[in-house]
Amino acid sequence: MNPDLSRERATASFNPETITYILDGSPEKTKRRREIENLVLSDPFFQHEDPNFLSRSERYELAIKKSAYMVGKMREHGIADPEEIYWFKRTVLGSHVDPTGLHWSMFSNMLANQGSPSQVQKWLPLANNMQIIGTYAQTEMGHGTHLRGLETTATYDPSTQEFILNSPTVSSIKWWPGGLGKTSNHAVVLAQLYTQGECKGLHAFIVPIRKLGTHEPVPGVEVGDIGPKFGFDEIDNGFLKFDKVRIPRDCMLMKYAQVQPDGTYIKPVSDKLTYGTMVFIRSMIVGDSARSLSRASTIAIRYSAVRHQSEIRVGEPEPQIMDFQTQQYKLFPLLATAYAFHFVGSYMSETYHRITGDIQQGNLSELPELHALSAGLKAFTTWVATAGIEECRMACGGHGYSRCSGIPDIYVTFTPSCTYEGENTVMMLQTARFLVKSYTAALSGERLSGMVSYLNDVSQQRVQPQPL
Amino acid sequence: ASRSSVTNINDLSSLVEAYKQRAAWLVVEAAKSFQTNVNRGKRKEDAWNKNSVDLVRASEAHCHYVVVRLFTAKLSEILDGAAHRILSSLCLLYALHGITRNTGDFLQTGLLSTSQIDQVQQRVKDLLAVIRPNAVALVDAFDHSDTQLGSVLGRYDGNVYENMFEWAKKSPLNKTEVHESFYKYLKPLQSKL
Repeated sequence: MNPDLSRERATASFNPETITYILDGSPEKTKRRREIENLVLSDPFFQHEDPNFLSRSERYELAIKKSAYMVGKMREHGIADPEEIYWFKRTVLGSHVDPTGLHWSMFSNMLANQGSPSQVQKWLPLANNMQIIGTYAQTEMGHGTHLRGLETTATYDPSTQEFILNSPTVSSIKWWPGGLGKTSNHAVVLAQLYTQGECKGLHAFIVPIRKLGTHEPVPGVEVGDIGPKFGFDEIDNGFLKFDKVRIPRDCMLMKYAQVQPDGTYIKPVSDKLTYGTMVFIRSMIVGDSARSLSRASTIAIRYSAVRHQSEIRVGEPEPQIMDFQTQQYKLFPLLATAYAFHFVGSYMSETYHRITGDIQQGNLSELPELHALSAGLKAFTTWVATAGIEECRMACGGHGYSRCSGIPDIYVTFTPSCTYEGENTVMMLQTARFLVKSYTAALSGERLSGMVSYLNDVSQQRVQPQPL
Repeated sequence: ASRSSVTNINDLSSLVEAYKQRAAWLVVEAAKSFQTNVNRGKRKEDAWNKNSVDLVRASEAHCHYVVVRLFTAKLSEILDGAAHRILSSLCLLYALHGITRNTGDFLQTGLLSTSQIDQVQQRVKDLLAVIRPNAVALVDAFDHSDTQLGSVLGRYDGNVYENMFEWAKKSPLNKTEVHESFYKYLKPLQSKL
């Protein structure tokens, strides 16, 4: 053990274990988390070679190999609770990503939450056994966060009771979904629904893109990898082009909106329900912001205790760089931020599950606030965390630039969250729309609840800018 | 209008109140500006676009308030005295540092005076010294294993330099003592020049 780190640990004013329990939620949770993590740490299979020295193709292959083994291991150990799955996976993956990640998150979540009972019964067991491997294809080459601008069409043909999926322009080609290029054989595709000659807006369809068995693309589908990116080397983010591909009527996910055999359209209770999966992922990203920033802070702070450089007092030995106030000023606010975001992440996760439960019971009253809060906090935390990770890298001097510091991997894996699941500025404007709407409602005498309840006071002139 | 309860920069509930008032102010200003544009005959969409920088600023302030409020609320659940003390210091650092990064908002809204901004900046520096002896323990508490960190610099045992050297030796460029490109390109060039 490095003597500086030993001394730092010996002189702390608190027991870190106590705070670990707080972060996990309880000592029992910490114990269980460590049990799960040890299943990975003690398994020689997961002691793989350093991916930093592999080509992209080799990294993808290694990631697929690990994914397949990981799923088998979790089944073998009976790990089925979502939180335990998350602990297991993050220990396997470290700073890297899983090419089947979207299959287990957005694809399965979409089937479970947007499918009718018969669709759930049909598709979910196939997804759970990986007979079908899926991804979530929403973003297009020419359109992202602005959903109404998406161009892919699904036109209903009542004569055959099929939808015809089409990519009418180059810019409508689905672009970027993880696991789409080579891994998946199905995709949940977001497309503009046309029936009885009218556009009914964006709806979700489960679409076969590769044949079961041969894994060859189905006729009319062009699918492949979009090429190297800033990071995400393990993932085959892909493109997907439809040339009038026909799918059966029951491939439209019909829990809320429906198209009847004759083409009659039945509206959902709320348009926002279609985007529930994105809300779920945005809520989770808040916790990821905390995790990524806490990892970068851990690296930079431990290294700052080990590294000696320059001098504070002339003639004395080089001090630990953490003794420089400038280094503290770089790192400690980020450490505090990581803690703050951790608690916010826990809150968002709890809130998401609570409100989703209410929605299942037909109560949609808190849905707008959940949308606004998840969008805003996703944007707020990812912006801060991305900048913070970069600050941590620079706080490690020249060595932070080496891939061996681990920080470049954390950065390139985390920073896409500023643009995926909603570009951050657009997310902030969605939150602003809710805030302005809430303020207007308060002015007209409506009583607000939740995190915007302070606007009640503004409307009644109880909150005024005041000197401290 | 009633007086604000915000009186003490070391009091977290006062700071939550300050963040709340900042958010309220920015939301109201952005909403009013948007509405003024609409009242002057601008289309709603154009009025929205014309005020979007302020609207984003209002959203950020709202989110910042939510984060400060939730962090502060969490402290009330912590029973262990030593843990409570250090996490309270961290929470205070988070809130005060946020003020130093957004002084314009707090000054513009009249929530803080310039002399109080000086106090906040000084307090941030005091808190750095409070956190310094506990910084390593605070990151240890995250309980990230070396495997999860994937970092030579951040190793739990701190044996950084020897492991950096070992890691570098794994580079594919070190598989041979002399890289073939030397014979293919540099050596012929050397013989020509």
